[in-house]
Amino acid sequence: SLSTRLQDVFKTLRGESRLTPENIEAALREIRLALLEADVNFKVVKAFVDRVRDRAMDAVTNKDTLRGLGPSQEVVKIVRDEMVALFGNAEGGLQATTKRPRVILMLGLQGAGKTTTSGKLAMWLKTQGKHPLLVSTDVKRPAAIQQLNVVAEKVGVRVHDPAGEMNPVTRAKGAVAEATTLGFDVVIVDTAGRLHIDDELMAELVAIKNVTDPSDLLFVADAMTGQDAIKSAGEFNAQVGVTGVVLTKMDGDARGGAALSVVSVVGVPIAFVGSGERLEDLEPFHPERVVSRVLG
Amino acid sequence: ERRTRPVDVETVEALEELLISADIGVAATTRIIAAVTKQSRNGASLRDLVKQEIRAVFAAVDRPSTVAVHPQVTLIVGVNGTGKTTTVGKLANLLKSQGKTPLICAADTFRAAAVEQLEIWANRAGVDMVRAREGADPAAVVFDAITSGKAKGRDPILIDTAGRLHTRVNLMNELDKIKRIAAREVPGAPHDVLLVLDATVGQNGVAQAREFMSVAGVNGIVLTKLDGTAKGGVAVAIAHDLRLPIRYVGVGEGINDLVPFSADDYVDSLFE
Ligand SMILES: Nc1nc2c(ncn2[C@@H]2O[C@H](COP(=O)(O)OP(=O)(O)OP(=O)(O)O)[C@@H](O)[C@H]2O)c(=O)[nH]1
Ligand SMILES: Nc1nc2c(ncn2[C@@H]2O[C@H](COP(=O)(O)OP(=O)(O)OP(=O)(O)O)[C@@H](O)[C@H]2O)c(=O)[nH]1
Ligand SMILES: [Mg+2]
Ligand SMILES: [Mg+2]
Repeated sequence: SLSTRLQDVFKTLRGESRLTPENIEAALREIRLALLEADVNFKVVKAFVDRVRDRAMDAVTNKDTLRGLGPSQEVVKIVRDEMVALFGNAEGGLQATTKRPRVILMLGLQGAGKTTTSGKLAMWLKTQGKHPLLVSTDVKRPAAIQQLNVVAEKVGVRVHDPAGEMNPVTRAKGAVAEATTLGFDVVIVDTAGRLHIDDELMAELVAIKNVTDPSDLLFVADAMTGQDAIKSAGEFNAQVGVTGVVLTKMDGDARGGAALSVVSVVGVPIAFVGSGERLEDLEPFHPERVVSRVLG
Repeated sequence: ERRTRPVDVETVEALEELLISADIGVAATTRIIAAVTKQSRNGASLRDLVKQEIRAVFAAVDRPSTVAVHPQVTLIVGVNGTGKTTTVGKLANLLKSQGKTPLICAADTFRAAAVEQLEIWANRAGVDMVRAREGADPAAVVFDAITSGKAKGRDPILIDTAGRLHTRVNLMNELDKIKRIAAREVPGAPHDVLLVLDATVGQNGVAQAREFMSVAGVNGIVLTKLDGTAKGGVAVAIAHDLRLPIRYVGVGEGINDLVPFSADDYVDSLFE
């Protein structure tokens, strides 16, 4: 764990009892390694370490060493606090909106968990007394529409699935129209996985967004993603816009550094966490838990 | 001699950033950089030495030798969403074009529309598929597929399995059971156990490889989604630490988007 590693660092610095510029640098080297091993993006690590250095140097100059904490504990506390602050104090969950119906657009790379999360969200909303309508705009992946249909049936929610309609934009628009007509208060739009470097598919996503006017654009990201997280999240945000992140497969043992990278680059909170394959496995985001995991 | 030193340092830092950004990992990057900075240059750039070093890592890993047993049984495993089902479809198509007679086994009896997804791929590849009888468990489908394959002279038998996190003990035990059933039906089966890894995976990919190797006997890797911006650098650490070869690379969502791994192409792409 980072605490143990920093303890070792300070031990080898001849048992120093307070922070100094020298031992701070030694600690920062260890922090950098720990964060890179936890899959936090290289650039995000650099910016983060700089911030920790500033805070630690403040502590040295202001002599405001926290009572009862040794230097290694002091640094750990600074790292923890900075990381929790980075994740923001936002509650997670969905955006406040007056739009009716509320439209939630699911976006992300192939295999991240969008279709499964669409079902989980529908279940979550249903238990809150909402009436969600699901629609798949994935006309490409074999049996994608069928997958969402099966998921919807398990949750007990309606799907908008016009037979023979293979235009993703038309499918999305039709779902919003049906929701308006029949009084559904939420539409969850599942989209096909796509690469952020695929111009044609990114344009399709923007077209779907334009006909549905979503209040929530959820970037669904796999918790085990490595350095690439900053690229994909950054591009989706730049080209389409992202209001929240869903971090999936958090029930594994990936350190989850991608969480830090994604939030840093898109500047929006983690809205939900996927913690399993069942439709019940959707949780609100707890910054402290993810921080403990990243720090190891 | 002295004047080249500062330039070296700058290049070393740039190379470290490149390797770490490719998900090669801190440990492997440190080892590679240490190895090349010790070497005599002979006019080669530091970059060329790094490429050479990584190529050597892959060259040191042998492909498993093909066993002369038929039908060959290939098991496709990995965590959720990495591209297993798509890879089975592509692989069936590729092997058929090479004159083989593959049979697909739909052993993911759990996920919504998993069998339907694989069936569409089987149809596209022009290959038969064996699916579960009502309520059958994955090992039973594997048994059925091998029985059918033997009877009809199909070879190899490609088994698609459900995605599973390596931390789920009961799901990993299910793979062990599949292995044992296959071994009972064909000597040495499964002859190939391919771990499908998503190129976007971070250091957890090494843990996945370690665990799937220990429980399911993984002897090769398929690295998917290399058509994206991710470099799949964990494959370098996996080749070095676990001596697992990359067999194939996925470069898209179409049926022809599966190619045999080339270390030269891979190393070149790291520096693009
Ligand atoms: N363990 C675990 N598995 C998950 C989680 N979320 C999704 N999955 C699994 O991940 C795999 C991929 O999920 P999908 O919902 O099909 O992913 P997708 O983003 O819709 O995929 P594409 O449409 O192909 O881009 C499936 O096996 C899901 O069951 C999670 O939080 N934990
Ligand atoms: N761009 C790209 N996408 C791929 C590649 N291989 C698979 N995919 C996509 O990744 C997504 C997941 O593929 P699947 O074959 O369903 O993955 P899986 O491992 O079988 O998923 P589970 O069975 O749910 O664990 C699909 O959208 C595929 O089209 C690839 O090489 N490149
Ligand atoms: Mg999907
Ligand atoms: Mg599958």
